[in-house]
Amino acid sequence: DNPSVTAVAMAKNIAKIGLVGVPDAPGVAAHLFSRLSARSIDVDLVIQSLSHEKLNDIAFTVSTEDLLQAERIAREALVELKGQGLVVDQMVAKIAAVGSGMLGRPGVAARFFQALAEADVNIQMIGTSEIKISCIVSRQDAERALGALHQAFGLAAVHSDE
Amino acid sequence: DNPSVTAVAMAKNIAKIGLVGVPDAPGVAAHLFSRLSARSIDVDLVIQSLSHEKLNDIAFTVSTEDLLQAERIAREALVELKGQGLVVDQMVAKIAAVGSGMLGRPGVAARFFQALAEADVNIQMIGTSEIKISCIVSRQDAERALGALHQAFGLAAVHSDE
Ligand SMILES: C[C@@H](O)[C@H](N)C(=O)O
Ligand SMILES: C[C@@H](O)[C@H](N)C(=O)O
Repeated sequence: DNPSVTAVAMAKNIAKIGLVGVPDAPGVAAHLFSRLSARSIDVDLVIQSLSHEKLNDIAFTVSTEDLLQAERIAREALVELKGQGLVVDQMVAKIAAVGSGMLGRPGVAARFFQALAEADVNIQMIGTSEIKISCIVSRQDAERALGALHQAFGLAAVHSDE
Repeated sequence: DNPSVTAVAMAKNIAKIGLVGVPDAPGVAAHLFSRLSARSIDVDLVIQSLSHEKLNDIAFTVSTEDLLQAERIAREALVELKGQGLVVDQMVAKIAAVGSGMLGRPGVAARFFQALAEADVNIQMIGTSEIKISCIVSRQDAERALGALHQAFGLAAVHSDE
């Protein structure tokens, strides 16, 4: 019924890490992700929004297997960058909708967010591209969120715990 | 030389709008994007990172042609949502790298950010997916950023002012 979205997927085997209050200056993101890459930590989402007073947060997700090591690296990077704090949350899941038909159809994102709202799911983070809407929700909301999107877009859901 | 990234693109005909300090509660993102969609405003990136003290920022990009109308709608939504403030910036550009080979190769994001750092480009916002790294930079840094990524990944750049 709505060809703009062709699949909805969920990944629960993930964790969120956020560096809070790092300097909003060239080289900061590079520093963090070079450190992670040097230890072969695979990062899925990287999300950074508006800066405030020359500081910003940089959030990213990793698999739960990598969390321990990723957190250690993130903490070292935080100190090196003189950031303010670290956020770590394992109780998260990624919910994503994909579809080549999204492009130029503003109603799709609205419908995605509305479905989650009606299921009383709080959206912790959002990252989109022209053909994909990804968001992070609490792990306890994940199944409910997936079902709501399934219904909103008339699709079969895909579990990808990887 | 690096098959993980197959293209680097830039879009300059865009503007950034951010709602600052809106409640981090179900329905907030839905409210904003329903308002935008109702007036057929096409949104490209939507980026939302960590919340703080039950508030969050929601940032998004639109084409410069839509900026005037999008800003009006965003302001109305901000009042309805009892948010703290609005950020609007026309002097931005989107720089993106795409490549199916990025998946599972943490060094790609590191290299992307390092290239921008070495070109002294400040990264304002970041949103990634498994096959795409998108970031927002100042419009005056856009060409330099594109050139740096071109060099880092050994690729021809694509202008897409749409
Ligand atoms: C915060 C971080 O992204 C910084 N602006 C940088 O360019 O690296
Ligand atoms: C901030 C906004 O994303 C809110 N958390 C919502 O779910 O709508």
